[in-house]
Amino acid sequence: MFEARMVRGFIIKRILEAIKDLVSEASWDCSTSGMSLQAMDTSHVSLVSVSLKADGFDKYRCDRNLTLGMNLASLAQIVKAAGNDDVITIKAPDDADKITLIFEPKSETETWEYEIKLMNLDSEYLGIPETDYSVKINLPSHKFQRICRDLSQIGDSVTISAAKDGVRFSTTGDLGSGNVKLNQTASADKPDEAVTIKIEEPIILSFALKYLNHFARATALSPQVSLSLSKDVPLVVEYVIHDDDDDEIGYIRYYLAPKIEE
Amino acid sequence: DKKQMKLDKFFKKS
Repeated sequence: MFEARMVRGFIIKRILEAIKDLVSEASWDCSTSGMSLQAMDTSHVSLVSVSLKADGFDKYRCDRNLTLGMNLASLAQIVKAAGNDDVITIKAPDDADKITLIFEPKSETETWEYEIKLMNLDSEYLGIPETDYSVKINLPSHKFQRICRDLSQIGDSVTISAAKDGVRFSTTGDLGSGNVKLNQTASADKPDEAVTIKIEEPIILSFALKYLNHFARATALSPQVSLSLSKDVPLVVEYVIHDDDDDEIGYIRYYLAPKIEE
Repeated sequence: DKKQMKLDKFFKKS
């Protein structure tokens, strides 16, 4: 028996909104420690990895490890029907060929129940090597979203260059060019609005804005986002998910392969 | 022009 109940059901809604257009089908791996998912987009350029700790749920029971393969667009479509204040419960028997989703509006005496058929997917797991990144940038997630959105009006790729004097995001296109320079913020009065830049070694790397704009759909999950970069390796864009007490309950990490000179 | 790399080059199948 598997049962996971989340009072802040909007977290599940937001996670699905953040991944459904990047990967169409994926498997959730459920164990006593929590639920996780790893999937690449069809072009094998980006990968999304989601983790939700068992502690992050208000009730969590997993009697034996389960793999729940499903169409994420369908799941997102159904979960979209849940209200932002609804409690969401996911249930599956051990030999599941479907899962049950239960939505309970907090203030009312009604229960909405949906069943979703499961799929047998050939999951292809990629081992992601431990990397000591040369550059780690933490910035407000809405600022990252705006940078990606605005620069994609000009060009298809963004070049991220990080050096001691700050980080620059730049693009060029037929219209002209654009760039944004970010410096580390001085005060820690508003941690959500802070920009912190750690540089071991200066880097300059280019990435497709199309994918970064997909990643930015996770903005509602966290006020801050981190970008980890090293020369000639995939970029990691991470949104850490917190509960009401500000404890970490999971994350969405996106990996994006760089564009290199031919 | 720049060429888009694929993740398979960096991450190993396990």
